[in-house]
Amino acid sequence: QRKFVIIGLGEFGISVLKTLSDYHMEVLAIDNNPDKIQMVQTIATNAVVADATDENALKALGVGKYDIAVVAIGTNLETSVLISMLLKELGVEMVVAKAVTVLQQRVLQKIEVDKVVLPEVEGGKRLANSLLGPNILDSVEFSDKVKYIEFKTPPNFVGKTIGDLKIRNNYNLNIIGIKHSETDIEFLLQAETEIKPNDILMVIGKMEDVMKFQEKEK
Amino acid sequence: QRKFVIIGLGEFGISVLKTLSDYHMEVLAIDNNPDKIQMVQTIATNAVVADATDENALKALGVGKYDIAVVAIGTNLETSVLISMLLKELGVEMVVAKAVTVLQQRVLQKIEVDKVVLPEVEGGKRLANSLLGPNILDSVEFSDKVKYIEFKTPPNFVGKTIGDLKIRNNYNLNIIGIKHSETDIEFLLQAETEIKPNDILMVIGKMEDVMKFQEKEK
Ligand SMILES: Nc1ncnc2c1ncn2[C@@H]1O[C@H](COP(=O)(O)OP(=O)(O)OP(=O)(O)O)[C@@H](O)[C@H]1O
Ligand SMILES: Nc1ncnc2c1ncn2[C@@H]1O[C@H](COP(=O)(O)OP(=O)(O)OP(=O)(O)O)[C@@H](O)[C@H]1O
Repeated sequence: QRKFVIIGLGEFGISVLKTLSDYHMEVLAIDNNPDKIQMVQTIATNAVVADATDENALKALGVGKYDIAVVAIGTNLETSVLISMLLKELGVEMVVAKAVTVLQQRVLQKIEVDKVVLPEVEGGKRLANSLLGPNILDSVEFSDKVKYIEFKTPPNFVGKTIGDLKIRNNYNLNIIGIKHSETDIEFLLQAETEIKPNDILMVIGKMEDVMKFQEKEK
Repeated sequence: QRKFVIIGLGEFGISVLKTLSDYHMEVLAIDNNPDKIQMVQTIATNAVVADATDENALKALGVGKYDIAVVAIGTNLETSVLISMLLKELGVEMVVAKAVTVLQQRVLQKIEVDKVVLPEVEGGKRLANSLLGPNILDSVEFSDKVKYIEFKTPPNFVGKTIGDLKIRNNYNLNIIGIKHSETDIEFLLQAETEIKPNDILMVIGKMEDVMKFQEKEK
């Protein structure tokens, strides 16, 4: 099982920590602020107050044996760069760093951080995508062209079956499931599956095809 | 077509603006910092320097006629709350606010902001989910229980067909597509579709079923 180390317990770092802990992963949390470490004592496998720019401190913690490190310090690029470089030198296989601006991202990529996350920029794209149609309730980008999108059933779909609607042929969209409610989600769709009035369609396809569909079926 | 107003041009606000503009949406950008407004002149439909806590300024801009407002100011809860309340009072149908902490989110929800986005917290969850398996390349949460996840084909799947593998029956997962490469993505999977060595499987299912699958097929 992989071992994780998270450096920096801001909102982002803590969120990564909580999610990994929910899945019972082994996580070492490092922060130079004792209050932060105090706050996560019951969540992290281990939580240590240390200055992560101090190579000796990192060595003493055996950080090199960890598989994945997340450097979750957004406000200080120099700190984030230093820590990322030390982690790589000490042998951590994969270093993920948080950045706030695209410029920071470029610097981190230059020092060969394996993955850079920009929560603000990515969150903005995601929100904008979810706001783009009158019926689009939630939309998520999972590749450059293809998106997962949910929307309310258009009125003229109600009572028809998946087979009748031929969504793929008519609209170039792939309906992957139907949400009858937040907790009642149907994925194994058959040709005879009938659409009901409050169903939410779970669709994947290119954004432009989704918008054409919305125009047509308003 | 819906009209958007974005207040606050930090990283998040600008990202929302750029994405909406990419889709040719009508967007009014407001910020009280002239440099920010200068920066987005060619991107936004309209960009105006104004203090968005000033009700008269908002009225003069006809903000009440906008369908969706995004209040993208994370560092100052009071400002964000004031602006959100003014927008609602002026008649904006949907107000989305950015928050940094869950506590801020609760305050904004109390004043009936329609949607609160926490890019740091959500980004942390998303990253952690994508790091959870040796082969999970990218994972995205699109409902509480169900996730979209991509991973490399396990070695013993190569050469088998979708029909052979019975992924749904054996693993309770729904394979919705195969990425042969970033640009060559196949969605219309048939029983005879054969898995190739570098294929990336695009799967939806509950995280615990994905992890069971990963254990089994390492
Ligand atoms: N040299 C360091 N060693 C260890 N921890 C550090 C160091 N420098 C900063 N930190 C810690 O990193 C955490 C996050 O720092 P910072 O506030 O810069 O990040 P942020 O990106 O703004 O956080 P958020 O995720 O909330 O946006 C803080 O808890 C801080 O104590
Ligand atoms: N009263 C106001 N009226 C208009 N714009 C404002 C007001 N107060 C702040 N702003 C603008 O909002 C923008 C974002 O503010 P702030 O830096 O607080 O947000 P942030 O959440 O930290 O941004 P980011 O999205 O980069 O994380 C800034 O450009 C600032 O000039």
